[in-house]
Amino acid sequence: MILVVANQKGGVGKTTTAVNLAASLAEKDRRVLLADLDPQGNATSGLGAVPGDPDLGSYLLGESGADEVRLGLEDLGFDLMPAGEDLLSLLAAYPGDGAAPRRLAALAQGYDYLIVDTPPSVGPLSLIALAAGDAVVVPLQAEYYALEGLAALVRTLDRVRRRQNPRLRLLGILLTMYDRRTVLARQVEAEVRKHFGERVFQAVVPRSVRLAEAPSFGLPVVHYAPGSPASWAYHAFAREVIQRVEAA
Amino acid sequence: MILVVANQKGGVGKTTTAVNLAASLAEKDRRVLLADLDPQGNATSGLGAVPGDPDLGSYLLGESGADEVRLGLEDLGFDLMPAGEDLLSLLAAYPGDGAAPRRLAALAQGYDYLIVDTPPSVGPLSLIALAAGDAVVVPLQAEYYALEGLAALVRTLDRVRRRQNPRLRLLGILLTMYDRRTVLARQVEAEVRKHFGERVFQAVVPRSVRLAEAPSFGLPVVHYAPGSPASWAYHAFAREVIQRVEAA
Ligand SMILES: Nc1ncnc2c1ncn2[C@@H]1O[C@H](COP(=O)(O)OP(=O)(O)OP(=O)(O)O)[C@@H](O)[C@H]1O
Ligand SMILES: Nc1ncnc2c1ncn2[C@@H]1O[C@H](COP(=O)(O)OP(=O)(O)OP(=O)(O)O)[C@@H](O)[C@H]1O
Ligand SMILES: [Mg+2]
Ligand SMILES: [Mg+2]
Repeated sequence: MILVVANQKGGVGKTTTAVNLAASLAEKDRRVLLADLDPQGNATSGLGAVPGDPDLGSYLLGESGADEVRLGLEDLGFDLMPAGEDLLSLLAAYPGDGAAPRRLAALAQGYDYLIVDTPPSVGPLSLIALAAGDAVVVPLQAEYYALEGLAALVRTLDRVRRRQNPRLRLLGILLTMYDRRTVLARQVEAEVRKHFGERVFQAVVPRSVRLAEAPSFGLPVVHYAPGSPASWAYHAFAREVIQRVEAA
Repeated sequence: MILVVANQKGGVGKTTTAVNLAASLAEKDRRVLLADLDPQGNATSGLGAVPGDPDLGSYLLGESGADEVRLGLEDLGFDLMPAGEDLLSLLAAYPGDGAAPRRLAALAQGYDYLIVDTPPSVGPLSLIALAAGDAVVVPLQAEYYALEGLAALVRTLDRVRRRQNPRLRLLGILLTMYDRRTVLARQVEAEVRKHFGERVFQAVVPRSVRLAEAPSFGLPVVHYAPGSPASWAYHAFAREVIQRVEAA
């Protein structure tokens, strides 16, 4: 199962969601590979790894084998395809053919879940992920600009489904950075649940400084602060992902 | 003076800073034009405007005149070049020559400040702004990933200065979404001030739900909640910008 974590709006919790979903699924004995397709390399550094050399970019360009790039994160129980400089070369060289999406999809072999983190845009790197993916998880900050961008994102997913990848579906929308004390968050939640109904996960990730702290320790929050509300929320989210993917 | 608000890290407060700097400078009797160079069009919608038709993209492509695109925001006291669909055509058609940056720079005629909001990436649109700009304001969320991206951003600015625009300088770094109760924020602030010294503005924008609410009313926070700490912070920031630009 290839899950793409995407939203062109910046700073909505894509990387935080990709990292914590990977860690939580691994704790539930799924075999998981996390691929960092963002040149910023936040998923890579947020797990305490250094930029790959070679990296996911050189694998997608066909210049390196998967085994040369892949890192085994022993104590977290899942593997990582790290970001690095070659992602920028992939961006510059992207021919738009199906080679890169095919290579990305091939990484799923031997895993239950391949989770792909993407940059804040709908540029070539995100399109490679959407062309290769089975389903998309959309983290959504419960705020005005993020809500506004949702319609454009859904149109992009429709376009990719029509033109390149007929099996691509929206697995669900995850509300993140949710501060229940604010009217704004409750309004945005009500609006999103009205429009998207069941496609909005029940789990809601609260705003929590633990999530902002965890990357500086190179750990997912489910390891950094295992009893915290943020950790509970990401475990609840992972259980819902399993239900939607495996029960189907 | 052409000020580019840039940071490839997503969700750090670029749009919020561009909109509130424009509004605050206008209240201090400066003539201000805000240009929304982000296809997401958050600065445009956050000011209650609809996507331009024609928009800033068609102006930069040379297909429309500035007067056909420009909107006068009477009650806010400044003008806007709205984002729209043509920004995506500009992205697709970007020839990399100097035409688009020259047209962007020409918009500054007749204004004291041209403020340019950019998308979360260092793609063609941000590079057009950096090639045209006099100085860059870098909003920085006081968190780990944002701090990590700063070195890459400074390298990009150096590269643009060497290759395309020798007068481009870093006007300063503005700490945003600052929650003084957290150790993380204070640690990041100490780190940034140690490395960048005077180039970090004294003004610090606190995390405030007023800033997240304001765009849904189509208003900058300095109009939406004029007595709030967030509004105070953006006015203090605007005064520092004036000192750095006009006293020099
Ligand atoms: N629920 C949360 N509560 C508080 N802080 C959070 C939460 N989720 C993420 N963060 C922090 O907010 C910032 C933005 O999150 P993150 O980097 O995961 O978003 P992103 O969508 O991946 O950003 P980009 O668009 O740049 O890729 C980070 O500093 C992260 O640590
Ligand atoms: N100081 C603040 N306190 C609380 N919320 C804020 C603050 N500044 C901005 N926001 C809110 O945080 C979100 C991100 O801010 P904004 O959209 O301005 O960032 P950006 O850098 O322009 O994002 P992008 O990378 O997508 O362009 C928005 O919903 C905004 O309303
Ligand atoms: Mg990210
Ligand atoms: Mg923005």
